Amino acid sequence: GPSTSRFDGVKVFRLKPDNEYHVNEIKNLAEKIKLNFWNPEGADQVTSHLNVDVQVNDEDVLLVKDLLQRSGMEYEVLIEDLQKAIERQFDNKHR
Amino acid sequence: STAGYSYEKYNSWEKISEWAESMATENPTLVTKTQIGQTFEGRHMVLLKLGKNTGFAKPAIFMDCGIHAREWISPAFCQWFVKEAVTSYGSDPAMTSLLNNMDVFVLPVFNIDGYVYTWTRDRMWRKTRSKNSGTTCVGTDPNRNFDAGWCTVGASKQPCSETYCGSRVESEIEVKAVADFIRKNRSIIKAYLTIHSYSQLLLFPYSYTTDLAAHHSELLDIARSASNALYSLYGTRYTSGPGAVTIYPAAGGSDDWAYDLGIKYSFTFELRDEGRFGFLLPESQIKPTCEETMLAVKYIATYVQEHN
Repeated sequence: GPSTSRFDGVKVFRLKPDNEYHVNEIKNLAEKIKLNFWNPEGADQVTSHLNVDVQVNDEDVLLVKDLLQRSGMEYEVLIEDLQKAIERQFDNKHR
Repeated sequence: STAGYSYEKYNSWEKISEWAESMATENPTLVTKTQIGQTFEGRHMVLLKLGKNTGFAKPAIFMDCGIHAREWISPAFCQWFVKEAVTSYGSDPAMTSLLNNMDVFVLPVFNIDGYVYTWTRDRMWRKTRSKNSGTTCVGTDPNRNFDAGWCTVGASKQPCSETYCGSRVESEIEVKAVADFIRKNRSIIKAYLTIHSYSQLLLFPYSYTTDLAAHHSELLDIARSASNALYSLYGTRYTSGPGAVTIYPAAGGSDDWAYDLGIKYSFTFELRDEGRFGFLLPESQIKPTCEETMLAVKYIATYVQEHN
């Protein structure tokens, strides 16, 4: 069956750094809180103009949103609730 | 029996393992199951050899899926490929010619322990499940653990990192098993394909350096043509090019290692999608994703067969 860990409230952000300041903000953030990088595969590989898809725990969402707004970095929320997305992947109609 | 097996669902390792056994039993002239080693937790690393029995060694293609545990669409593709090979042999001229003249080694799940862990404990797990001394952090990134500019760029020396390169080259028992098999069969393996997700990319060496590979032009032509073949079915756009300059530098990858070993036709697929679902691609997209990927893989396989 599906995994026993739950991801309620966990979000996946797409960050759009367009300068070195933004890149450093992401790298600094990765040192402060637990970020799970989806793409690229780690903070070291973040560069400007490369979309960064990153999983953020529920308790860190407000901190991340605040940082993004202060830095002026463009972003979007790709996945609002990771737990629901995990459940939705099993959408085979024959299941 | 494989009769009721669903290729349009994600399957647990238990099911995949039983399916592999049945595939070999039901298709003895076309499919041979072997074991190339054991995982850290002691599971058998199952390899399927597809190809018409001729009594002598044929040139071969090696394809692995599931290096990264959470990329579930990747093992789904390997299962789809085996199913297509078996069912279309004798009716599809390209597949028939391929399996008459070459063998295809398919490793359905490379990182089995990690895959099991994503099913039972943590859906987002990526690495192996090996223990690291001096830390409670578990696992190494198997695609940073090959001997290709190991741990020089785009990899981490920190065991807690998702891109941890390991304590040494081939420290992961799974990586060593695959590398040993390919080294042992180096003379017959003409192409290496590794299936990942996501990003819709078709990459080739190098990733550990921005230097271009000696066969850059030919590999680029192949990758572009394969991407065009893939696009022709559902209009899914892929970007192709060498890893380091197309996405980002990353050392220790399997495709770079295979290329440097002398396997000229070495490619990495990053399947659907471009981030809407990421690692959580719905099962309803397994079929179209595998169908379009088959076109690209068959293009490369045919090219290799003709240029062997």
